[in-house]
Amino acid sequence: FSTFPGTPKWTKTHLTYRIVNYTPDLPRDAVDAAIEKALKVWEEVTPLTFSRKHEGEADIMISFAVKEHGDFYPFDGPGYSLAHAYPPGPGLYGDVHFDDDEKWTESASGTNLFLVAAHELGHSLGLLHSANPEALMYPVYNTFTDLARFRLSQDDVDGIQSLYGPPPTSPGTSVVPTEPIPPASGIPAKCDPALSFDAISTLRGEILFFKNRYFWRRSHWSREPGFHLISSFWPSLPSNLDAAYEVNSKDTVFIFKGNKFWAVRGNEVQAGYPKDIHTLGFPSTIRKIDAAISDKEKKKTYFFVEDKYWRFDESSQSMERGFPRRIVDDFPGVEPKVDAVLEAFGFLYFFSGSSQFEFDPNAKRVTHIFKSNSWLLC
Amino acid sequence: YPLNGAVKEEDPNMELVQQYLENYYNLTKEGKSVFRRKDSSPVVKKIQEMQKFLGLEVTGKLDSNTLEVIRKPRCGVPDVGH
Repeated sequence: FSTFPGTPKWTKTHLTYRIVNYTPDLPRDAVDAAIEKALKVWEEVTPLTFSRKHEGEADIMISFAVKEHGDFYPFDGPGYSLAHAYPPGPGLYGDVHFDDDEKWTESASGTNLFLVAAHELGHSLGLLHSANPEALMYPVYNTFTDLARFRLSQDDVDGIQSLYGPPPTSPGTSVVPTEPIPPASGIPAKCDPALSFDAISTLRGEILFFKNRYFWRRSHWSREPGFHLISSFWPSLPSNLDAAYEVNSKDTVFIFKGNKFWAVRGNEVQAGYPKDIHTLGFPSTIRKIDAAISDKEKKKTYFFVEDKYWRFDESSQSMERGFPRRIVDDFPGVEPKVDAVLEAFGFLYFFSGSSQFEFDPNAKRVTHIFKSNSWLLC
Repeated sequence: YPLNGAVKEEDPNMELVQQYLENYYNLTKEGKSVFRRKDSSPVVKKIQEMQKFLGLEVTGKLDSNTLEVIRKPRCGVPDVGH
């Protein structure tokens, strides 16, 4: 790693940042999320903390510009120079400029905003370039970085900790996160007998179990479920989700939190989302939903809210008449509130707290009760 | 005027390389005349410095690997402080 001549660094540990303008390439909340995630990368290995300002001067002013933009370092059109940033200090120093002649994206196509932002913020904090091709601070953009497994290299951590030291919680050792993770307190343990889930959904043959900021990923080809940050796949999605379900015919997973829902196809959050849940036909009294499952045979989607459920017709894209109905009337033995629902082997699995009710829709009764985390091979 | 000797075929990559070394390796702009000949020692030294930093084989020459890396998108901050 290397630092700027004279080793400039911030003399305070709490820094402010402001996103001055936005690129037309991405929704604003995707830019917000990418910047927030990039800051978290450095926050997790130093004593530094960041807060956002929406007006006035901030330590780190973040903006998009093309060609000449007032700092004598004009950008050069598409390709070549993607962005630049200035070392710690007043005014222009600490600021980050992105070349808006690039195609900024949330994925591996185009130029990934999170990845470049994490690099440029390294400069804003005082790091210059690294000669280590594995390091985030290596100057050449690596189009093959696995975004899902992004991590700082030891070189990056050594560099930033040479300026600011380790985070106060770590015992002074240099922390190299196996993947960008928050302090240990926030990590759910998959074999905790009390484990409950926020939401569960299939996705192209896999099963995703969402909890807090994370999800476990059960796939056919690996016995051990993978464990990931939601933001490492979908930076613009919130954490602590309410519900999720896949509509196979659309190859889309719909994800709910509060009165909003998103549509994702693989890694890509679909344009035009989030939308308001009331556009699906819920009455205004409904603030959020608890769980949802879509039946690909019948082309019906079931939404569970407290002790009732609604049925949505995927063909007419409308909520069916005669709903809501009480859950116990049609799914006897399933105790509200439902956290998540999964369909597998012809059964419905209703998750409620640390229990999971296996419901046989033909016999119309609960056939087994398991621990919720039985799918995680505990 | 005396003939300047055989006019060398201008290497089409020279502009790109010169820009790169000026932007990221502190090649001073007055080195412009120097650039007429890519085998002049300041330029060779800068090419070697760049190759070393970016983990390339240090040949001092504009081989294909070096040219490939020069064309890749990158951060606009210099590799050597200035």
